[in-house]
Amino acid sequence: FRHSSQYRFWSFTPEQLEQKRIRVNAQAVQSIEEDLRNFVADNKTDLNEEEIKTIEMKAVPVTAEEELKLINLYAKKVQMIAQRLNLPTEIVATSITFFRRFYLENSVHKFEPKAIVLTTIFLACKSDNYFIGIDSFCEKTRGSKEQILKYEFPLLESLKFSLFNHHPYRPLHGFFLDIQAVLHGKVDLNYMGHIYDRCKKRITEALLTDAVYFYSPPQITLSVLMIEDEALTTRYLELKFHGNNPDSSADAEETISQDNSVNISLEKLVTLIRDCKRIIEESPSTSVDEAKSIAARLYFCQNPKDL
Amino acid sequence: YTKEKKVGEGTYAVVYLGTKQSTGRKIAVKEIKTSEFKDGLDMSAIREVKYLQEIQHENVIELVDIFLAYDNLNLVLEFLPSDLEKVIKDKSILFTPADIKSWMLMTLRGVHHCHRNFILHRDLKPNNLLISPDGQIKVADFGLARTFPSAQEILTSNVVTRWYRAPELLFGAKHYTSAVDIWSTGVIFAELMLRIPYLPGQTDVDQIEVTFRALGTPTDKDWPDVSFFPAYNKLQIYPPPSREELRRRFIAASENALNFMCGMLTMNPQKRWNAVQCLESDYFKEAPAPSDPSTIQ
Amino acid sequence: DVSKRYTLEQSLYSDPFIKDLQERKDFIASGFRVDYVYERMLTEAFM
Repeated sequence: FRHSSQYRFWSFTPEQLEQKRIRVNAQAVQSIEEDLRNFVADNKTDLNEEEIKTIEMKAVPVTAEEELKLINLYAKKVQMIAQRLNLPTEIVATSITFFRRFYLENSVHKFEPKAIVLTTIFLACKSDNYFIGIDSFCEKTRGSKEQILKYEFPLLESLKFSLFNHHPYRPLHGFFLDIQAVLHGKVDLNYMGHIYDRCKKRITEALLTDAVYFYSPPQITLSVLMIEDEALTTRYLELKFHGNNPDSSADAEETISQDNSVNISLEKLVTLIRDCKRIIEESPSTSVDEAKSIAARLYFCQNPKDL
Repeated sequence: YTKEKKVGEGTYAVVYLGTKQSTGRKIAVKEIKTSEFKDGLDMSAIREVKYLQEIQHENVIELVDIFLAYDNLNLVLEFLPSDLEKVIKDKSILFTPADIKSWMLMTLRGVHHCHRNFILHRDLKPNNLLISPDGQIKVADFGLARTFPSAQEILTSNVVTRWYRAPELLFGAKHYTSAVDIWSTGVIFAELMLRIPYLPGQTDVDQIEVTFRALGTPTDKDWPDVSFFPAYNKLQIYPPPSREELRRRFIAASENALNFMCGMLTMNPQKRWNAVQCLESDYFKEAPAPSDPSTIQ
Repeated sequence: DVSKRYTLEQSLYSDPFIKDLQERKDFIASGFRVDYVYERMLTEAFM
C-alpha cells in the first residue's frame, strides 16, 4: 500500500488536510476579490452607490469550511448519479474518490462542482475498465459532451495522474474469509452474509468522509466492521492477535505474521479503528438551503454583472 | 524536458527522444495524441498512466514524469535504446544460453512484480521487452494492462499480439487470469532459442491451427471443459509432441529448459506455471548461470 | 517484502458466490482459480 500512489499522493494528517483546503481556498478568494475590485473599478461610471453596496453584500467569496459543505453535497450527488447508472460498486467509489480529490487541489470558486460531476464519473468508468462511449454517456446522463470532455484533462492533472484506487471492498472480502478461518465454527454464515452487505453500503458512505485520507483501506474496513458488529470484530481481533491463550497480555507488542518481521499492537490497532469509526459515523451532511446560499454567493462572485 | 528526435509513431502516441534538462538524463517522451479519440483521452493512455504510476521495479519501464502541454498528455519514460525483437532479428548479434537465461530471469521478475500487484500486462512480446543501456530488460507498453478482474467481471479475449496469445484467449475465454502473460513469456523463450517466431499464425484462426499443430490439441482430459468453448468443435486434432521431438526442435535446450518451457506453455491455464514457479524452477538453478546483464553485447 | 501477511486456509472458507463460479464450465475452461481470488482479497486486507 505504501508504494501505491494512493498512499504517496493522497494520505494526510488531519492538520495537513485542513491546511491544504485553507490554502486552496485562500488562493481562490484572493483572485476572486481582485477580480471583483477590478470589476467595480472598471465599471465605476456605470455603477451607482447602491449597486456597489449590493455587490459587496452578495458577491462574498465562500470560506474553506463552506466550500467543504458544498463539495460534500455534490459528492453525494456523484454517488447518486453513479448508482442510478447502475455502475459497479467499485466504480461508484472511484467516481466519489476522483471528485473529492479534485477539490483538494481546486477551489469551487474556480470549478463549479456541478460542472465536474459527470466528468469524474466518465473518467472513473474509463479508468476502471467500464468504458462507456461519450455519446451514450451523455444520452444516459443528459450531460454536455463538450463540457464533460473539457474537464477531463484538468481532472486528470489535479488527480496527479493517479488513477489506481484501493477501495475497502476487497479488504472486506478478505476479512470475511479470514474471520471464517479465525472464528471457524463460531460464526453463522448467513449472518456473516448480512453483515457483508451492510458493510459494503457503509464503506461507500465512509468514502464520503475524510477517513479515506487518514486511514488505509483495511483500517476503514475494520472500522466499518466494528460499526456493524462490535462484538464479532473485537472477538476476531483478539483471537487473531492472541490465538486461543486469552491470558497473554493485551498490550504486549504482538506479531500478526509468522516471521516476526511485522509488529502490530492490538491495542494500537483498536485505538486507530475506533478513531476512524468516529470519523465515519460523523459523516458530514449539508442542508440544501445552506448549499443554495453558498452556491448563490459563488455565482455572484463569478458574475457580479448579474447582480 | 526537450524533445530532440522523433523515434516512433503509433496509433495513439508519438515517441521522441529527449533530455531532462536539470540532470542531463536521456529520456523518451510519449506524446499522447488527443484529437484521435472522440471519447476524450485514449484508453491506452489511461492504462499506461494508471499502471505505471503504481509500479516501481528494475524490470519494468520507469515513468519519470507526466505533464500536459498544449493540450497533449506527455509521458516521460526512461530511455531504453533497444528491445528483444531487435536482438532476435539481428543475426550479427550472437548470444548464448546464459544470455537467454538472464533475459528470461529479468522478464519474469518484471512479470512477477506486475502479477503480485494484481496487474495483467496482456501484451507481452519481444518488442515490448526493452533493453536499457546497462542491459536490463524492462517490461514496457501497458496500453492493454488491467487489474485482475473481479470474479464476475467479463474480460475481452481480444488482447495479446496474435503470435503470443494463449490458447484460452484463442478460444474466446472471458474469465482468464495472469496465466495469459505466462504463455506469452513461454513463446518468447522458444523464440529466443529458435531465433525465429515459434507460433507465427497468419490469422486468428490460423493461430489456433499453428499452436495445436506444434503443441498438440488439448482434450477435456488434460484441460477440463475445454470442449465447452464453441470454437473447440471445429478443431483439427493433433497429438502433443513427444519429448524427443521437442529435444530435436530445441536442440540447445537442457532438460530443465524444456521443462521450464513446457511449464509456461501448458495448455490448461489452471495448471500452467505461475511467475513464482517459473522463477523458482531448476532452469535458473542449473549451469550456465544467467549472464551479468551489463556484459551482454 | 515478499512475506505474505496471511495464511490462505481455503478449506475453511465458505464463499458461496466464488464456489459457484468454480463449478461453471466457462470459468474452469478459462483458467479461473479460486485461490487467485482469495489471495487477492487477503492481500488487500492485510496490506
